[in-house]
Amino acid sequence: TDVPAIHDEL
Amino acid sequence: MNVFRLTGDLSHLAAIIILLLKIWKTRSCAGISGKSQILFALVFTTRYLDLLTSFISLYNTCMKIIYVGCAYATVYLIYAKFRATYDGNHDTFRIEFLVVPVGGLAFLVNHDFSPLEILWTFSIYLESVAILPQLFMISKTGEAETITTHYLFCLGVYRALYLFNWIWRFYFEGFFDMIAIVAGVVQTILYCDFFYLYVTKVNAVQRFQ
Repeated sequence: TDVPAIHDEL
Repeated sequence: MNVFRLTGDLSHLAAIIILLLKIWKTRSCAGISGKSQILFALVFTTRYLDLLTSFISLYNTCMKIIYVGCAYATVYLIYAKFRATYDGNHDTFRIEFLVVPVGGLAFLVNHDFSPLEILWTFSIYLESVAILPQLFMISKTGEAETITTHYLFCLGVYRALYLFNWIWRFYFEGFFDMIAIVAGVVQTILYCDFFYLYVTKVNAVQRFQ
């Protein structure tokens, strides 16, 4: 799966 | 940012504020699980450590600070200021049965084996089950005050809106975070039984049993 570089959700 | 995420965040904020105001106005935390609130404080603390390492937006930073601040304020009201009203005898869920397996899972299934990422994963898994002590307490006493059910309803709506948010982001941004989505689905399912009772009972008789 993709690895989000940054978690932009709360 | 899409409409589902914004309304989801606002619903989450509403839930947190409803609970805080309820305890403050009634000078009582009867019927509220302090253990669930400790777990939420732990969830926000471990997830928002990135406040120290990365800046996403002013909105993001402000909301994180508000969520963390309110979570600790709630724990303070329950365990310090209004401790005499805390219903500890009915708040008997063993949180180590949640924290330990969730911690183990975060080590095993994560996007990246780094401290911050493992803590983020831990917070995602823990949030999905953090409400269980509260639901357990309600099932044990057999009742909840109406305002407490509004709190739970807002929390459930927040999770459901986040699911729509992820569907939106998958189609329009190609965004896909398996860990967040699976945990989010689990969390939403936990609220389904409550949603049913809320719609059929709370609005009918103003008393949740």
